[in-house]
Amino acid sequence: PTPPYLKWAESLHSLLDDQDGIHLFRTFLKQEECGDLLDFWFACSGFRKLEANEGNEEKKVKLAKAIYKKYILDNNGIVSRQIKPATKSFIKDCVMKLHIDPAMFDQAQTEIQTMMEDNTYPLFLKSDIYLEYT
Amino acid sequence: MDSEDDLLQKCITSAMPKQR
Repeated sequence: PTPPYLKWAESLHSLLDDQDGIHLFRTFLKQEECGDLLDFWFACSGFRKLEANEGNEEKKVKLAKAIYKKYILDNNGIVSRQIKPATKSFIKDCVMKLHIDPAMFDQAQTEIQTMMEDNTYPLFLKSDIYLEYT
Repeated sequence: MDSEDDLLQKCITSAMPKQR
């Protein structure tokens, strides 16, 4: 069978589908001071997965606000700097008007994912941390 | 009710794969 670390090199999704892969990638990103990229990506997935039952409504609002505050509000944050202004104002609008939708972070997540695929993921595959692991 | 940080952390963890 293919060892997991070889699978990680196939695509970002293969890497993010494996606990050890995530752990190693996070260690690398933290070293590069951009660990928030990965946390934000997972936060968006988790938010989308929240079930749409009534008791969850309050939780969703709170969570949407928490994601917005932590990753998007501060324009100097690593995540915020990688998201297009139009996407940020869309999310801000949703939060302010309490238009909470499971897909409200999808565009931002895609932008961060593209950035990881083009930038941090290829760097990770060439990094000492990955090469030493293999 | 959880604090915002707890909620965020749980949300992040919930999106991760459970096991290989």
